[in-house]
Amino acid sequence: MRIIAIANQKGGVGKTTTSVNLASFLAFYGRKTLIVDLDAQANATSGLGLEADLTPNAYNLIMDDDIYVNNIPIETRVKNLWIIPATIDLVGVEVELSNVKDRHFKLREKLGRFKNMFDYCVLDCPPSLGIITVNALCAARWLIVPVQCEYYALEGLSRLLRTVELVRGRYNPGLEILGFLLTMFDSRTKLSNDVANELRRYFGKKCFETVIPRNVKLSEAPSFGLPILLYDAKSQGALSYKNLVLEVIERCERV
Amino acid sequence: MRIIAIANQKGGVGKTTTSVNLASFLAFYGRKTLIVDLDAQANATSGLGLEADLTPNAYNLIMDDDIYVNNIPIETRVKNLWIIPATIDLVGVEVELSNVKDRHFKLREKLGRFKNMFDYCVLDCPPSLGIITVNALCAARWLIVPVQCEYYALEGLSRLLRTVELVRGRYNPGLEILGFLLTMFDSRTKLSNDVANELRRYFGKKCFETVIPRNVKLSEAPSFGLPILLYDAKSQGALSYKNLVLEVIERCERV
Ligand SMILES: Nc1ncnc2c1ncn2[C@@H]1O[C@H](COP(=O)(O)OP(=O)(O)OP(=O)(O)O)[C@@H](O)[C@H]1O
Ligand SMILES: Nc1ncnc2c1ncn2[C@@H]1O[C@H](COP(=O)(O)OP(=O)(O)OP(=O)(O)O)[C@@H](O)[C@H]1O
Ligand SMILES: [Mg+2]
Ligand SMILES: [Mg+2]
Repeated sequence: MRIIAIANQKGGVGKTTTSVNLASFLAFYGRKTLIVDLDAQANATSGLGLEADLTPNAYNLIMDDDIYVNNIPIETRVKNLWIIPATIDLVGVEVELSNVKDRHFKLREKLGRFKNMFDYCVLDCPPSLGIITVNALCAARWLIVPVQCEYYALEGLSRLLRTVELVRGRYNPGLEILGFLLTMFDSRTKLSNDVANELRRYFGKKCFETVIPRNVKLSEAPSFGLPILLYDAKSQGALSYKNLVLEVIERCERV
Repeated sequence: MRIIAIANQKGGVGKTTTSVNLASFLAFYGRKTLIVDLDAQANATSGLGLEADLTPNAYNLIMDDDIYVNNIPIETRVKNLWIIPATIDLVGVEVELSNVKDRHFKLREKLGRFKNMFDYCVLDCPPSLGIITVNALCAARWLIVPVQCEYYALEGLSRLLRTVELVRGRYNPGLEILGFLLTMFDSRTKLSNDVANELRRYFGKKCFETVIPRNVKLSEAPSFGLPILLYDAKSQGALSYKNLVLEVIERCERV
């Protein structure tokens, strides 16, 4: 099972939109995929048409030692896609794990139990660099960093990269950045173009070729509980996420 | 000193943009104003042209008992506006305060020491409902809730309001919602109009008359370390935040 974390502590940069649409296109291309919603806001859960606070959920996954793997993932409306939904209880994990031994490896250990059930696992992270995001980085083989084409989003990258280095050095030497993904790109503004040029200058080939444009269909789809491929498969939003998945498959399955 | 918290756990909805521009227009209208950056991302700090991780900072404000008030706020480029900058250390507060008595009132107690120095105090919160945001809600007299004109932003409001009720019931009966502020409004999209109508249906007069349009000047200004009134005072972004401040002054000073 290939585990990909979608993380960036900056809020509103497109983590959930990327998680939901990446996972659903991986499923569309025949990969059995599990998405885990690690954010108490439960946006990936509702974006796929499910209620928040179902049980069992991502809190049970991290915190309960006696979980029985077979009954945790829930089917979604997308063929080949299952979800472990979020719950408000995730808010408490930071403090509840603070004195627990091996607290960084809780998620990694539990996801190991699913390794023969799925081809891919996508982890949607909350907007913070706390224990939940660190757990995701410890469990993941790859990291995708959505970068909104805005100044604040660019500014926050150095902190994220320091955390990645820290995790790689201490807990998960196999963690690699699969790529930086430009999101909400508006070709008409100088700011979008400046941010894109800056990102490519720093990270070169680590930037995905695919750029996700600002596309209102992408922000409409969650209100129907649908990923873009079921909401409007012909939209620019759908085409760009489809191209992204082809790049992701090429990068992950090339080795 | 009138304390206003700017909070919403949804990421990227315009909390920092509202904090920085509200505070600078309050200063522009002659109110001595203090802005406190409570987010480890330190966006309000850099949005006003300062470095992150200066000392003393918001972490010292919350955690150090022997702070000497006079030397904490730092002058900004805006006349009448001071800031208590953020630092990466804020990330640790959630765990460090977890077993401390009266942990909800740390910020309130400390801000009390500044009450004769400023007319207004604006608190920029991180994208979470953890102990720092709860501290801000316990310290504040008023709360402004920025709501991006998107589905996920609307969906998260019920959780925020439950937290506000909890804080009001247990810790701060004087806390009131000053208003809901629609941000990044794009009159061309059905989604923006749907969200605006929905918000007004639920909250009526609690919604500010002023709506902040999506305006690229607002997202360019932080890269120069300037609030909108110093970056482009004639832009739609500047005019809308100016109108907001007039509404805020009217609501706060009417009583
Ligand atoms: N390419 C896009 N075009 C238009 N709207 C988008 C695009 N990507 C995301 N959005 C919208 O922007 C908002 C923020 O995106 P999203 O919620 O995916 O970000 P996030 O990083 O997961 O936020 P959080 O930090 O709160 O978890 C959402 O309302 C979403 O629908
Ligand atoms: N009205 C607007 N028009 C255009 N861009 C805007 C507007 N308001 C905010 N922005 C931009 O949108 C992004 C998100 O705004 P901002 O950082 O203020 O939100 P936030 O809620 O503070 O985010 P976080 O949850 O990360 O703290 C920023 O890059 C900002 O420059
Ligand atoms: Mg999200
Ligand atoms: Mg902010």
